[in-house]
Amino acid sequence: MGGWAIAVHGGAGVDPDLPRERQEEARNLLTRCLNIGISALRSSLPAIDVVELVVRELETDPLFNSGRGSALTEKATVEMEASIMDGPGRRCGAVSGITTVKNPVSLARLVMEKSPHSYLAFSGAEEFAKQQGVETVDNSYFITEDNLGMLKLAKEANSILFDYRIPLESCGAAVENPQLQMNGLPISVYAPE
Amino acid sequence: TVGCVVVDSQGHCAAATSTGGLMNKMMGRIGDSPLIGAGTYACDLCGVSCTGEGEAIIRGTLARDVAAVMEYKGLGLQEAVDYVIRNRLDGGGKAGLIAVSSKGEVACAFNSVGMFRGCATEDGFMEVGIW
Repeated sequence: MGGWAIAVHGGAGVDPDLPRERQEEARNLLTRCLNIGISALRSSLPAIDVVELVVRELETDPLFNSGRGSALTEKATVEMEASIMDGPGRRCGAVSGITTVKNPVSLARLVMEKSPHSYLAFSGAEEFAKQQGVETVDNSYFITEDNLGMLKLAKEANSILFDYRIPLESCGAAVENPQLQMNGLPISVYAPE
Repeated sequence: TVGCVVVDSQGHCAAATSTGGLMNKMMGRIGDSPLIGAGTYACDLCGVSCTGEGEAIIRGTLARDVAAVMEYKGLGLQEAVDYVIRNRLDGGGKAGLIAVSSKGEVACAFNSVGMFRGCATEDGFMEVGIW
């Protein structure tokens, strides 16, 4: 049997021109989350507790696209989703369309452990959150100035941007380089969405 | 999108993924992150969390496929991760994933420009990367 191991990610849509200070911020957050997970593993917490603990930390920090700092819908609101899965017994829980729960990953875990289902969404998930007494906040808590700016640029570019943080000055690039692809198709195909 | 995969000292794997989705997305759009088998999967063999273009990840059932090629083709963790990123993202879809195995291995792969990621193992290995 090998020892413990952990990996974290903060998204794969990275802007090639990401400024150095933003890169530093990302590295610091990833390192902090790794260390939270490592000390939990050293205290013999089970894997399912460690993944929830680390993702909660990532949701709470506004740097990456989840929880506070989530990408915005076409109506400048936040609709979050999360899932969690435990290898032994392949137990799992998932939620979508979450607008007020501070840590969606913990609601997903409650779906896995306190409901007969594996996936709850939108008003049903929000109702379940109230029953379970999880921490809720106003939707505005999740919205950041950065993302309002990016939504504005995405609308001007008439496009859907992947979950990457791009500094405002270079987002214009998204407008200039029409060959921006998504799923192998010109991004404009998605414009109606 | 953010995610974490862990194998503990008992060899048990787990995975979790959380996201706000895509900027300027339609109301009601569901991505890969909450879909078990697409953005998140864990079993006796491994734990996987994906990120990137949700529609491509869903079509490729990326997370489950890592476990499937380990189970049915006998691939090791890094081979399985590389195989899936290379062969399951059709139509130029861009994505990345992180994975751990019940043997205490950790792996990641992506075909996008970069992926914010970090990993560590009990024998002291630790790496944080972007590109």
